[in-house]
Amino acid sequence: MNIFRLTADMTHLMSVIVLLLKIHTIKSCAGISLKTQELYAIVFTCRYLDIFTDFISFYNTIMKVIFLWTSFSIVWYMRYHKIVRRSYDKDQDTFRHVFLMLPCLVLALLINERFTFKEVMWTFSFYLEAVAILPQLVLLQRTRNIDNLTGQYIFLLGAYRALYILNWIYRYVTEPNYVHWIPWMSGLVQTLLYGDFFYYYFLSWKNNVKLQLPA
Amino acid sequence: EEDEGKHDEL
Repeated sequence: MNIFRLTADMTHLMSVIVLLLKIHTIKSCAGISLKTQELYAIVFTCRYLDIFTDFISFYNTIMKVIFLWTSFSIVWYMRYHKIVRRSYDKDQDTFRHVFLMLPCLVLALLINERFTFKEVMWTFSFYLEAVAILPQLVLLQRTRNIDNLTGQYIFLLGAYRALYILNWIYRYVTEPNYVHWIPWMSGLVQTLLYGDFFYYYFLSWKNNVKLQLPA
Repeated sequence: EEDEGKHDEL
C-alpha cells in the first residue's frame, strides 16, 4: 500500500459518502444519473467476485463490502425510496447503458490477462468503469444545473482515478515487473473523460461562480 | 503484495 493508493481509496470513499449524504439528508437525487449508479454497482459486482475466495487484507475486504453496499444502496434509494425517487429525472437520464456494457464485455473477452470467468469479469469491470461516468456527464450537460454536492461528488470520483494513476506510476517504479496495462489504459481513459469537467469545475472555483457546463 | 493471479487493488 502506498500513500497515493490510500488517498485514492479515501477519495473514492468520500465521493460515495458525499452522494449518500446528499440523497439521505436532503432526500434528493436531482442531477444524479441512475444509469451511472447502476453501472457502478455492476462494476463492483464484477470486480469483487473474489471477495470470498481471495483474502488480500482486512482493509481490502472491508472496502469491497463498503463499495458494494453503498453502490447498491444508492441505486435502491433512487429506484424505490418514495421521496428520493420523485427527484429522479428519468426523462433526461436516457443514456442506454447496454451501449456501454456490450462493447466492454466484447473487449474483455478479447483483451484480458487470463481467459477465466473471474478474470474476464474483472477486466470487464475496468473497461466499464472507464465509461460509467458518461451517462452522468450527459445528464449534467442536459440539466445544466449542478448543485454543489453533485459537483463535489463528480470531482472526487474523477480525482480518485487520477490518484490511482499516480499509484500505478509509483508501483511501476518501485516494484519489479509490476505491469498491468488493462487497469492503466482504462484508468487513463476514465480520467481523460473527466478532463473537461475538471476544467469547468476549476474555472467555476477560480472565478467563484456557479458551475456551468457548456451546452 | 501481488501473488500471481490475485488483484490486490480495489
